[in-house]
Amino acid sequence: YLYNNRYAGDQIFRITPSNDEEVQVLQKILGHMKVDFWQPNSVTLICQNETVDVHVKRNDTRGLHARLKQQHLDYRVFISNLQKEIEKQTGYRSSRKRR
Amino acid sequence: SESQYDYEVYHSLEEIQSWMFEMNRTNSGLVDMFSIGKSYEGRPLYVLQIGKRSRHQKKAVWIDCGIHAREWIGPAFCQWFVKEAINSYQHDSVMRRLLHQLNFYIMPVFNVDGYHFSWTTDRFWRKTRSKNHRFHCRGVDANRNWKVKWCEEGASSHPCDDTYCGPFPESEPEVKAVAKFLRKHKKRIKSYISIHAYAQMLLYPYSYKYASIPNFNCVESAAHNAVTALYSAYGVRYRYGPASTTLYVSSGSSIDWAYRNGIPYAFAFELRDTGHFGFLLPESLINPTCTETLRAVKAIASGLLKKC
Repeated sequence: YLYNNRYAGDQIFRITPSNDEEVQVLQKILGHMKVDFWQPNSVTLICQNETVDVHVKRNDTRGLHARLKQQHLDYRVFISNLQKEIEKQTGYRSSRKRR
Repeated sequence: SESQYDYEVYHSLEEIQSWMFEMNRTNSGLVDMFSIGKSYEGRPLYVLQIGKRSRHQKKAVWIDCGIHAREWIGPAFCQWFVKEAINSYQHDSVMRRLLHQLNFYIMPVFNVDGYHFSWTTDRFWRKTRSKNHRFHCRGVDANRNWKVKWCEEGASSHPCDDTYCGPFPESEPEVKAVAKFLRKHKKRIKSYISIHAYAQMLLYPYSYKYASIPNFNCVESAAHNAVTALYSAYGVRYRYGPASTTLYVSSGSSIDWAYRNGIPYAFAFELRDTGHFGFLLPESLINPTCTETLRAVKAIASGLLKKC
């Protein structure tokens, strides 16, 4: 596996806060998690009606799902298994090449 | 060899550097290769100069790719541009005119250490790989490290943040080397273009404040022509405008620095997509993404040869 399979089960969440209150709730939730912001670049740049893409580690996905549902925040998972997507991007080819 | 090089796959740093040497070796009339310095980990910072040799001082366009390590479509585009420029020189009159009247400085991988690290260890690494002994986190955001409104809104002074501005402006040897080169050639360099991903946008100064640049009309027109050209390829719409309003406010960015240092047309492209694959744009989309972006860059370069 590429990268020693470190991304297995990690997910990319796409969250769209629709008002200021949701922005603040989302900043609070993500501010207390160790997530990797894909866009925007940091928690302070979150603003309403702009999509937030975050990379969530596999052990944190269940908790984030629960919190987002609890807060009725609009979200979806646009990459459900990051490792698989990485393998698809170059994995099949480059492993063949290495072999 | 050059003819076997596959431009529709992502390449490692070593492959890209070997390719650069090969392009330089096999296209001596149009290509020149040089290094502008060394990275934090000691790797050479290679640049290709593309253009018909001339005794006269020619205007120039600078294009850098891969400031942020995980944005792999950037280096793919830089390689695509070089290949297209050389291959179409004979039969495309627009490209031939551009290469006769302009030089293009192409830096396929700006953040060489970060790019290598994103291939070997962390696919989603963004920053450089510098180390400050006082902090356990590594790396500086090379697009927050330029000496323009450094480390103010939209940048972080915390070393563990992805938008860390660094201990001081141009602290990163990669940024310092490019800034030094651009300063040295700024009379001739009329356009600075930086390739990023992902958002499908074409951005121009300012990033650090909500204000219009003095030559707004000309830059806005150039951006409009560029995204119109891009759209003509596959119908993909790009948003364009000042970075501060089109994306968000950020300080210490390369396009603001280039503009403040006298380069009249400074742009940052945010290439495909808008969040279906994000940084993991499949290799099957390299061709259309690079084809459309090439049209935009040619439009910007052609605009430089006209009066605005």
